[in-house]
Amino acid sequence: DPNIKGAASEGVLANFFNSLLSKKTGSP
Amino acid sequence: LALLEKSREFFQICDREEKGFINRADLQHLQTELSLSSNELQDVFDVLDADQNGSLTLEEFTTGFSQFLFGEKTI
Repeated sequence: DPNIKGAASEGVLANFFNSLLSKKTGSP
Repeated sequence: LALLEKSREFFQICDREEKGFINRADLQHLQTELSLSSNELQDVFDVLDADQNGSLTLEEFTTGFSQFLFGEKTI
């Protein structure tokens, strides 16, 4: 199901970019 | 414009050797920094690597970033 795959992809991307965002904001 | 700047910034974090592209090994290096598993980073790479050629360009990376921000592919 492409919808399920799409949702899973978004979750994976969200984790990745959220981690990058918090890494940036967490550094001085 | 802010999207592009942020995307370029993140791209440079991943592309430490300034090759101009990101490969799977580059993402794996971020495993400890980003607290993501190897499998998760593999999935991220697969999602971002739209043409599945094994390297991520800034354009592909930006497309993925905008997909994350806006929920769909806008670039």
